[in-house]
Amino acid sequence: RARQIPGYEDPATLASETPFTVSEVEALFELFKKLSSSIIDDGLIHREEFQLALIRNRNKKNLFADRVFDLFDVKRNGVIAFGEFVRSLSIFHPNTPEVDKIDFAFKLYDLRQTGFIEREELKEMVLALLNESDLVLSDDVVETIVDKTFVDADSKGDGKIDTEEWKEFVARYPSLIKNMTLPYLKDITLAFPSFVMNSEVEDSE
Amino acid sequence: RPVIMNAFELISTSQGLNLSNLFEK
Repeated sequence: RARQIPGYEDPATLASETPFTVSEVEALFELFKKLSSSIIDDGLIHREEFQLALIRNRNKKNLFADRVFDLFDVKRNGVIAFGEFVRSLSIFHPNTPEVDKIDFAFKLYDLRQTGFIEREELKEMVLALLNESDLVLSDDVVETIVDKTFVDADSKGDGKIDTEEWKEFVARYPSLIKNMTLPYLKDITLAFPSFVMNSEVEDSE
Repeated sequence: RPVIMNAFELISTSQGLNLSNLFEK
């Protein structure tokens, strides 16, 4: 059944390229099947399915869920296949080097993929976060938050944050990439026994 | 004086960036 899924990749191959073990990749396949069949049962995760799982709402636009989807969709064909899902999730593994997490976060925040996080992009993200959280701040306050952050992060003072400045900034504020690590990815089989149970059933089939 | 938050710290709290939500039932 797994082989009928478009873009299915051998768990052993995926395990060899990521910090996951073969049985963990199999457990992730159970999760993938669930996510990829929540709206359209075609073995691929569509944007709406991803967003539904992340923010429990398929209609409300969420800039950040959109950005994560775009980065997971490595082939940029509008869907996340199993291999893309596992490789992208591996960034969030506790054993993945921090430099990869810092790089991923930079790409997330570089909304227009110019190689820089620009002031306008940061403001757009702050406004999106406020909107998502039903928080209202005056434009003055938003401008102040963005300005202060830029003064702090843009050490070269050229009005944009490059990857080097970003690395220095994260080194000073490590909490900024806390959400780039999912502790339980280290032992998915313990954290998600139901997925393992299912994958064992499949193994014996 | 109000504490001025780090904008990146603020946006890192987005639900859309909390991948653990993918694992919730």
